[in-house]
This record gives sequence, structure tokens and C-alpha cells, in this order.
Amino acid sequence: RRYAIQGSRWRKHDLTYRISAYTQDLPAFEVESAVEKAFQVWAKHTPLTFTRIYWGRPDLDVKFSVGEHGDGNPFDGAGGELAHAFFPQYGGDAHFDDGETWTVRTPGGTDLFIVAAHEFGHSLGLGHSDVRGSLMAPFYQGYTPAFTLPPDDVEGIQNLYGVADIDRPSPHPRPRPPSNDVDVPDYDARGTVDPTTCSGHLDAITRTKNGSTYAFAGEFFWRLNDIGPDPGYPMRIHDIWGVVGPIDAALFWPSTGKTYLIKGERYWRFTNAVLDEGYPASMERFRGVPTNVDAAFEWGRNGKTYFIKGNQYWRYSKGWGVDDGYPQPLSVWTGLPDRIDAAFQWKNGKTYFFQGGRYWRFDDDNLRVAESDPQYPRSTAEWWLGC
Amino acid sequence: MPTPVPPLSTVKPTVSPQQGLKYLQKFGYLSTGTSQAGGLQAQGNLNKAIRQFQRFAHINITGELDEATLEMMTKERCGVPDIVG
Repeated sequence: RRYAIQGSRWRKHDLTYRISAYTQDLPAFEVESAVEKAFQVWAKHTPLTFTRIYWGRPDLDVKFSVGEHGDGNPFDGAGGELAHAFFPQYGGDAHFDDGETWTVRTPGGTDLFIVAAHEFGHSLGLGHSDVRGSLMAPFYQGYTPAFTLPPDDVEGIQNLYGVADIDRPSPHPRPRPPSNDVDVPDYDARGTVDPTTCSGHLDAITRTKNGSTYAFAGEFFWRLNDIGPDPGYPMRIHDIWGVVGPIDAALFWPSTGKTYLIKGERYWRFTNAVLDEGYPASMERFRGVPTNVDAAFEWGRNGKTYFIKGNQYWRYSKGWGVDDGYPQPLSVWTGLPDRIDAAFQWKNGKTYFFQGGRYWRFDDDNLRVAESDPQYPRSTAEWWLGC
Repeated sequence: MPTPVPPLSTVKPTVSPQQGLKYLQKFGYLSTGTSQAGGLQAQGNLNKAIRQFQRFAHINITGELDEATLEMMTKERCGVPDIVG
């Protein structure tokens, strides 16, 4: 009794993966975390590295599907077959039956981590093992706290890829040299690319003339629909807007249809996502407005533009500058926290304020944070980013 | 009156022998071309396949589609065949 080698393996050690479809059973960041940990089960014992990419063709595609999903091996709903994966010679993709109830860190439901770790064994070239208790045994083993890869599986994967580099600095993916694959943009020098969609923190949020809503965080941005990000997002801010993130603030003036991205002492003006001639320009053109603002928005109630920095705000009149008597304390806006990350007027004319993963809607008539059920503040990740 | 139903915990899920044959084919123990017409050799292959499955599942190796074997075929599992290459 021992592990089984299917017969094909990857000819390189640095592999990429992409999660192209999520389950609704878990927040996206839980899926991402479980999948990453499942890959690390194999990385720990071999020279293999697994780097997540967000667009382009990965080595390994990971997705949740139901029934027939295009590979001729239809899923059977709850129970029975939980998932399947393809050996390296067939592409290595891993599919999970979304008819199951996927869970993490609990005995109830089907534990995503242990099933993913098993399927990725197939993606790397291992067959089913007839050793009792092996990760690569065919039957579901249930949630296993403090999981460690059993010896039979370690032997099997090292038979295919050799042992780990003993001088490996840390279990995290090593920074990659710029790839010559045109689809995959270079990673920043730090090699960390991880816009945690579901952290909910935003640097800025705004609209464009064609009615789209965009949220910005770190180096990435999302186009949001009424449920959450459109497919294909996040994307890198620089790739589309030509501005290196993170940005400080974003502003949209419905009357002109112009969208502004603000960073430090400069701002960029766009018509939809197309940069206008002559930009970036200095923030000095917004006479009286400080640099490095935290947020900017046009208030639906009076059409005036407001800039927020720290616990103060400035009121700005187009073509004139900051009005007399400003800055004023942010506390004038009753119910808001004393710092704001982002603010904007949504298509419904209401004004929303975002801070630390939470958001408030403002009641323009009573000049205070809106009352409603459920209460504000609410989770930005849940209500705007589809988590 | 509704007929009394035995409590769930005593009803063990199981598959029919026909389903058991399909299971053995799906997971690579029997080649899909196996005819059911019978014949000593086919029977021999079937027995061998059943024994192989029982070994994988760590249950009594009888070579028969007995109750324990049919029950094991209802367990949650990976969809990749057990016998590959």
C-alpha cells in the first residue's frame, strides 16, 4: 500500500493559480485563504511555489460549479462527488461542486481546505493512495484541525518534485522575476500582490459620466455593480487610469461629467476613464484646498464640493475656491467618525462616507447619519464588494 | 395512518448492485466496456475489481458487492478515478 503517481508532472517549479469562480457559502477572503493554505501543504515539502494571479491564464484554474460545467464530468449536488481535478498533462485545473455546503474551520458542512489540498495533489500529478489516513485517499476525511501532510503523501510529492530548498526564507511565495508572459503584468518589487477584496477598506470611491461606480484600494480598483465587483476585477489602477495607487481621493462632478483622481499635490481629470489633455495638474488650482486630502465629494443637497482632511472639511465653490469660514470641524456632520477614508454621492443622490471597512449614509434632510434598519455603519465589504 | 418509518439512524444509505457496477466503472476498477453478459472471465474481472475497491476502502475483502461495499459507495469522495494510468 502506498501513494500513486499518475504519470505526468509540471516541468517548472513556480506555478500560478487563479480563483475564477467563487462559492456563495463563504466570504471570498475565506475561500482565498483556504485555497492558499491548501497549496502551501505541498509547497512546504517541495521546491514548488504557488502565486495567485488576478487576470490572464494561470497554470491552475480553481472554480466552483454545479452540475455540468463544461468538462464532461457533471457534479452530482450535495454528497457523493465533492470535487475533482485534472492531472498536469490535462491542465491541472481543480473544480469544486457548489452543490455542497462549503465550510472552513468547522466540522459541519464540507471543509474546503482539506478537499482543496487533496485536489491540488491531483493537479500536481498524484493519484489516489490506498494508505489509510493519507491525504490522497479517495474518501472525504472531514475537517482536520492542525493538519500536517502524512508521510505517504510527502513521499509521493517528493518522488515527483524533489525536496524543498532548505534555505527557503518563508512559506510565503517568493517574489517573482518579471514574467515575459505578456498577459501577466510585473509585480511590484515587494512581490506582494494581494488586494484583499473583502477587507472592505477603501481609499476612494467615485462615479464616471457613463454611470459606472469605481472603488479604489491600494494599487487596485474595482468597477462595482449593484451586487459587487464586475467580473475581471480587481485591476491595477495604473494599468487603466495611469495613476500609481494608492490614491488619496476621487471626485465626480455630475454637472460637467468629469472625474478627478487626487494624489498628494496633484490631480488627474478624466472623462469616464480617459485622461483629459493637460493632466495631471497641481492641486493649487483648487484654491484654498489642502494637499493630501482624505476624501472629496459633491453633496447632493446643495451641489457644493467638499474636501475632507483629518477631522476638518473645506467647502469649495467651482470657479472660485474655498468659501470663507472654512475649514470647519468634521463633527458638523453629525454621526460620522472623526476620520474619513472616502466619500461620494451615489447615483441615488445620497451621500456615503467610508472609513475602516465600514460605511455611513448621510440623511440630507436631518443633517445627520441616516437611521435605518439595519443600522449604520454597515460593512463595506458585504454591501458594496459582494463579500 | 402513515406507515411507521424506521428512525433515520438505522437506515444505512446504500446503492443498488447495478449502481455499484457503474461506480466501479466510473472510478476505474472496471473498464467501461465491461459487458454484463457474464462469462467466467467477466465474473473474474468483477470479483477482482470489487476486491481492489474493498482494499482501497479498507473494508473486508470478499470480492462480493456485499452490504458494506455498497454502503461504502455512498460515502463522500473525490471524483477522480482511483485506478489511473
